[in-house]
Amino acid sequence: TIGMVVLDTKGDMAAGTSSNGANHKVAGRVGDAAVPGAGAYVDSAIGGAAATGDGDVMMRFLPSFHAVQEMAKGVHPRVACERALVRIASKYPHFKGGMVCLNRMGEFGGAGHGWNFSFTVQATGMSEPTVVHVDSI
Amino acid sequence: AHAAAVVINTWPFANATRVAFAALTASSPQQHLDAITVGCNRCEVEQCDFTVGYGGSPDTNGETTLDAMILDGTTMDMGAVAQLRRIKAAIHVARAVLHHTSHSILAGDGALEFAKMMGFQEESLVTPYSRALHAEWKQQHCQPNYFRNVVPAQNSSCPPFKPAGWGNDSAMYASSPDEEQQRVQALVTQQNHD
Repeated sequence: TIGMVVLDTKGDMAAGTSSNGANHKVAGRVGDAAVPGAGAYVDSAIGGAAATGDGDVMMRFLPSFHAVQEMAKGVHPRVACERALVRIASKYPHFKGGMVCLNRMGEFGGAGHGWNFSFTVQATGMSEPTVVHVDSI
Repeated sequence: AHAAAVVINTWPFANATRVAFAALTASSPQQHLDAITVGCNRCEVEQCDFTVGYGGSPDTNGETTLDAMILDGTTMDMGAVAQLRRIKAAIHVARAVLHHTSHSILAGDGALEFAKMMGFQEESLVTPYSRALHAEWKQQHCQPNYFRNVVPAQNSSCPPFKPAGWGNDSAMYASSPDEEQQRVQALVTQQNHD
């Protein structure tokens, strides 16, 4: 899966996903990528988030929506991502997932649970994309 | 004007980030949607880690199907496709759902019909790689899989299955719920995830 959040110079934000799901999934299965609030969510007045990992678990918790609501409280994007994943882990301690979060000010962060996660970012002032590695929380 | 432009995405898919960021510097009234579309599509074309796009993650029938979504954070317009069959550019179809319908999600064969109506080319998403993955899985007696509470036992058999009775917990779970959770999570890797 790729999950992406963007902020343009006018302050408009968007989020998106694209995925072919899990290997050997039961035919007919749909992952979290198509579910708003699960695979991704965004509100230009607040920020956006995207998630990756076990979609069958994540779509039950809407972690991207959760992270955006955390950012609405003024929480830093990295912490918002962590809180969304911790909420899932409280029910599914073996859960594997990763998230990226971006607020409307252009601040960003990421978090992973159950694995060491990497994300990519490019912002004004960066000539090339940068890959950021985060340890599992 | 807002000062900063930012693209952030899951995984080290730098090419997707790069083209998305370039779209943010173009003169388009829908830069933010353009960036998502070209960024996700780049991964669909490049088959990022075989977790995006055609030719990866075959289902129990050996078919690759795609899920995609695009959400406009300013208008809250959205479009998504779920279990899209036989169309490669899933994110473009999702954007067509956003622009050309007042719905949010189209799924399965209905999504395919919509995509064809919008001019997308129908083609197989199966590749030699995905065919080999599926063949190897069948050779391994369809292990691992995501079935449970079925007969014959899912941990040694291939589908089709029949439902096991619901009245007997010991028949429902071959292992404890915690062990079952660990088993499923062990299947999630950088090459196998949503």
